[in-house]
Amino acid sequence: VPPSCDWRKAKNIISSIKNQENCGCCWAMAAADNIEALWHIKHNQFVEVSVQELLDCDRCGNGCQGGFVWDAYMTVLNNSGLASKKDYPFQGRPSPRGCLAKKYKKVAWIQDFTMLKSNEQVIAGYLATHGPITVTINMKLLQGYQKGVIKATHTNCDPQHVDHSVLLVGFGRDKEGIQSGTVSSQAHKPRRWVPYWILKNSWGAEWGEKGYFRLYRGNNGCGITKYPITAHVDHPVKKSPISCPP
Amino acid sequence: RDSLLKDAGPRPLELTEVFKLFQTKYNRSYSNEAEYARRLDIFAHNLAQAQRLQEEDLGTAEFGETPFSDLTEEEFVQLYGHQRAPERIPHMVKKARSRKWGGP
Repeated sequence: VPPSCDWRKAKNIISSIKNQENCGCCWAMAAADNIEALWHIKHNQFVEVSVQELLDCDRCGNGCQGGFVWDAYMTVLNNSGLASKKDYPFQGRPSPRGCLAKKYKKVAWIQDFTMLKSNEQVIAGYLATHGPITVTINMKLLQGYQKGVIKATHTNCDPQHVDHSVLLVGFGRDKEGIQSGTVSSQAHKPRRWVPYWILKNSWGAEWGEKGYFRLYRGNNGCGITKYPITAHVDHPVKKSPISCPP
Repeated sequence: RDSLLKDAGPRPLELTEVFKLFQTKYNRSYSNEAEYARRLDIFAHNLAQAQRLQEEDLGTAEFGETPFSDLTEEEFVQLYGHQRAPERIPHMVKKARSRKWGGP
């Protein structure tokens, strides 16, 4: 496992921050973010896939009332791929005409999806060598979050209760109290390295750190290891894999 | 900041000013006086909560005002989490949903 990894630094790998607005579709956005990133890594081709198709064609129906990333991948497999965001744009509510998957050309598809071991070292290793992974966390501390690394405890962020899916895009270490500009509030504490995960959210780029947030790495903060799930996008022609920039 | 974050009792002037700035920043309006007062209370509670989290946090996180500062924790999870929610979302949130970015 490298000391750090940030897929945002690789050109054209991570798509822009999405905004779920008033639709409880973080599960569809996280899955779409995952598929877009893996397609960019494997095919060196930038696509933006249709979240609306995942909402409309999800087997549980009414994807704005919540859902699960594994259902999103099942939908992609059942429909043999996904249309583009351009053809099938996001509306933030179910389409009155239902699932329109058959109507549009597919721009990306997956071969499988798997859940990784609930171990942060394993997750970091996979992230660095294969690409971003969806995780589902307890969102409680995000309501008032502005920036920096959240070091949750099991009392203020129950790791067993997870209710928000996001995309894991990297990890690193922060020097406490210097980089985050919080010297004043932390001056009384000895400065240490704070290992963190970098997570891509779907609440727009104005929220958090330009749409991202960071969680402490090493204590299963907010249940980040509960459901590490990723699609598999195989490459038609075997090429040497690229790895995550440090 | 302490005077801003009293959880109970009459609202200090500064808090209502801060709340007014919040409303302007996030394009908020409330359907009546009672709703306004209720949201102001929730706002004060959330800022106090943010200060507590900031003091407790052992990382480098900063907590404070966000677009969700006038939502209760339940509304926040219901709107932005992916738990299967009951069909009806409380009326006042639905009414305010017309905000372009999707806030209450």
